[in-house]
Amino acid sequence: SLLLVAEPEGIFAMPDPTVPESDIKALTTLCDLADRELVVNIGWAKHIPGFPSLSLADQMSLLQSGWMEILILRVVFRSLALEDKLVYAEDYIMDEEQSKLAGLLDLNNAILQLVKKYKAMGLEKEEFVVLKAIALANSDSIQIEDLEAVQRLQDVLHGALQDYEATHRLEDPRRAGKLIMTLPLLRQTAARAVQHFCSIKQDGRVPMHKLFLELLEAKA
Amino acid sequence: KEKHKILHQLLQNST
Repeated sequence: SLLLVAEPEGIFAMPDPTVPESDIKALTTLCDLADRELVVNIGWAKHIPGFPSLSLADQMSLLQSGWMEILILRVVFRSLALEDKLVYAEDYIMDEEQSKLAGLLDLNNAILQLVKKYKAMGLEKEEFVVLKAIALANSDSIQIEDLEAVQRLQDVLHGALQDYEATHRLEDPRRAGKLIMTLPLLRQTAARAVQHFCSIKQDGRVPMHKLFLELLEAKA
Repeated sequence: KEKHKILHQLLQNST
């Protein structure tokens, strides 16, 4: 219930209507969107029960490892109602053609594989919010100071997922496990995304805001 | 940690 309340509202990409469509424009729009979503996601993390009790250093380490997984999982959940399209924002939906134009066809297809998986499972909002918190708590940073505290956070969130499934999905006793088993693909996809945006950063043709850059650098 | 100023600030803000 706390995670459902903490879930942020959707945000808008607001692409500049005066700039002609191009790969640079699409990537600039996405990087600006990601930067604003990251601010929102840091605010969200503070509402995960147990997260604010971690040391500031451990909160930072988890976010530095897991931020892209959180961004992608949010795009994936928003895209569940559509076919072969990614809802980066309510006013920014990418189809295959736009993905090609932005040079994001491979990355977006990888994200669509996640969408397909969760669609087939009928992922519910309750499951999505817990899974997203688990992705953060389980982001495998090598810099964690208090591993026991992070383990306790993982246990609480894992327990919440199991309790939810035990009361709502009695017919499938393995559903919690099935959901957890989707996380490797999320990790893999996020790593691809980070790699892609790191090379865009190196190119230097797309303006990026400071928080996005800071977190990309934490991954480099 | 110096390198991650913005994340640090955002986490410290009470909002």
